Amino acid sequence: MNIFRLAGDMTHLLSIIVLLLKMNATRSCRGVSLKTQELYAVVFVCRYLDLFTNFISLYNTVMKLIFLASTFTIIYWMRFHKVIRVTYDREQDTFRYQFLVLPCLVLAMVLNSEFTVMEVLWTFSIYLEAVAILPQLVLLQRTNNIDNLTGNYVFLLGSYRALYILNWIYRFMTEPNYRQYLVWISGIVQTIVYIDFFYYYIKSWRNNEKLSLPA
Amino acid sequence: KEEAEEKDEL
Repeated sequence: MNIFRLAGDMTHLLSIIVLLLKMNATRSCRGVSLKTQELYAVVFVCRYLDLFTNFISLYNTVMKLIFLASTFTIIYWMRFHKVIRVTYDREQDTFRYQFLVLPCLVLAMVLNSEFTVMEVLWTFSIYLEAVAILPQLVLLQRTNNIDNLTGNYVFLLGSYRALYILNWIYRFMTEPNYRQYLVWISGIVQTIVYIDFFYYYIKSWRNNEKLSLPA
Repeated sequence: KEEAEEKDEL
């Protein structure tokens, strides 16, 4: 574990904590995409199946459990919490799951390192994670006044991806046989998805303005 | 062992 990887994981964790705190404090999930959260739940479930088959480290196991539990908590609040569910922008959050899930599933069946159930699902989770933020970005674009916390959530998620790229570069230079092309390419695609958002986020921060994304 | 190393990321 290198410093970039740890910083990436902590940023990822922080992004989810920011979202949970925001929803809990304001009793509102305005501007949050349930579709993105449910896609993340699918990503985590498919990727963390190895919790049952393979022990890597206590850190690894605990983090996986935290990501699963926190994502399901967010989904539960957005769907069933008495107060929070009323604030969900159902009409705006219209991205269709199948546009993301089906291509990723097909790609994972074709492009994987081993054609087994576990490996295909793991690869599927890598591809799906790369695009799972799209419903959230579309929803942000439709929200006129993006509140700070939702903006920060997406910014932290993007930062986590950027730190993972640094982690891969570091590992590539220090570990002799370290190669994972599918993960790298998906990770780079995933980071590119955020670039446009980063541009407007930093611009609004420098100008001290509220964040809004042009349609 | 290599397989496990590959999948140690979250």
